[in-house]
Amino acid sequence: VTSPGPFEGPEKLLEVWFAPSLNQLPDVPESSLSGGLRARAAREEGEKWKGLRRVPREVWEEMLDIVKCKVLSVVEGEELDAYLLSE
Amino acid sequence: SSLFVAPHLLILKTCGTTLNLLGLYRIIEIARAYCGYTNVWRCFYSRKSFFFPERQHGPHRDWRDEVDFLDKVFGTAGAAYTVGPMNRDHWLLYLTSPNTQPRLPYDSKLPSSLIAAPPSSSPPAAILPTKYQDTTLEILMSYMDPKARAPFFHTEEQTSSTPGHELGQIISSKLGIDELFPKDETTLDSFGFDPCGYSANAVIGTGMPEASHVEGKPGGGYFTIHVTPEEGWSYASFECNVPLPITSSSTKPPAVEGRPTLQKLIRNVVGIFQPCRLSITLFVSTTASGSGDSASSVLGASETEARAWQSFGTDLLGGDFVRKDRIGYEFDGYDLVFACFEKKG
Repeated sequence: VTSPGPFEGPEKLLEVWFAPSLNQLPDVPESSLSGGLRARAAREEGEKWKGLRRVPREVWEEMLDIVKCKVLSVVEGEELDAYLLSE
Repeated sequence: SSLFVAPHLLILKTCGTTLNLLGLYRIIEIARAYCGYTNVWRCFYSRKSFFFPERQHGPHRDWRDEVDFLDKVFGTAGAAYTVGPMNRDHWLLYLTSPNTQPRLPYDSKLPSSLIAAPPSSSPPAAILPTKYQDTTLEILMSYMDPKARAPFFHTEEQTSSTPGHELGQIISSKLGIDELFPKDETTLDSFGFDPCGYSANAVIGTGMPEASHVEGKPGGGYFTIHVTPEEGWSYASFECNVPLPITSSSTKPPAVEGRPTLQKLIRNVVGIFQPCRLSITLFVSTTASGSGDSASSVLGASETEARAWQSFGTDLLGGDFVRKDRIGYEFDGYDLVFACFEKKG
């Protein structure tokens, strides 16, 4: 068994923007999730739409397997999901 | 490490020997398969110089390899920069020009098991302003004071009896991390690792800077903290995109619902982690003129950038620190202010 050695603290930070803002989502085919990667909570509908139109967690988990991270927990804001990861 | 997902963007921040960039292909595939996004509006990749570059894998072994990897995806739309002193704490940045069609080095298809049926109806769209200012603050801190490192170590007894999230909560409360922003608008998720280390994500308000304007409130955002407290290579990072007032020598900023000013937030964070060396970066979008109600977006982008430049003055962190560098960059659509500080002695 080899020692894992010292842990590298400095992070790699990747930001991928698919539109310049929440209100300028590009035109996309009707069959796709026009609400974007994550559901935009519609305030007038309350909780009704929350969780319906988003990329499922297991799809992100599969991407994170490639990166070598695991999800520890998730916090959901109205417009943002925050995943706390291992490593 | 952390992942943030909003309707139009994704932020992946990972430490250790993770293969962050290898996730980019899949992110593009997912966005295409689920949302019909064929273009990437902007892509940013950045990191501080590694303590142990020889331990990295894949494209992360060298900055040149990382740039080559990104160039293969974005072609001539990407540009790479080194900011700060090359033989000390330099910072590396890659960014793309707007609206690029990414290329993947293989036939791009998600496994069928990952494709879900699309929903049958759409939610009504909320009315949001089209103009707002995107600002991101990052504070990268190294060589923490032993007193500041101590709370991030846990005994075997602690870790065997206390779950990581509970440990995280204890640390957050003890150090005042849960009070960096008003508690009533903050959802904090933190974790204490065994035997040491700490991570936290926080969602402020709705979670996006532009989202609350419709209700006449300042926009929200996130902050994230990661700490590796081991002696010799101790490191803490803080990142935040919450709109904040920025003071200048001649004007007083308007108060925003109990939120700190940019300078006060920086001082509070540095006070918690007590680093010997740190770099601060502030990205400000310049494509949108200010609108809405948040204090920073009331200002034009250039004024915000000018105030940021002034605010990263030699006196930002008081008499204990000396500023080594202050560098300004004007990119296409964004301005960057970078500053390095070192503790005296």
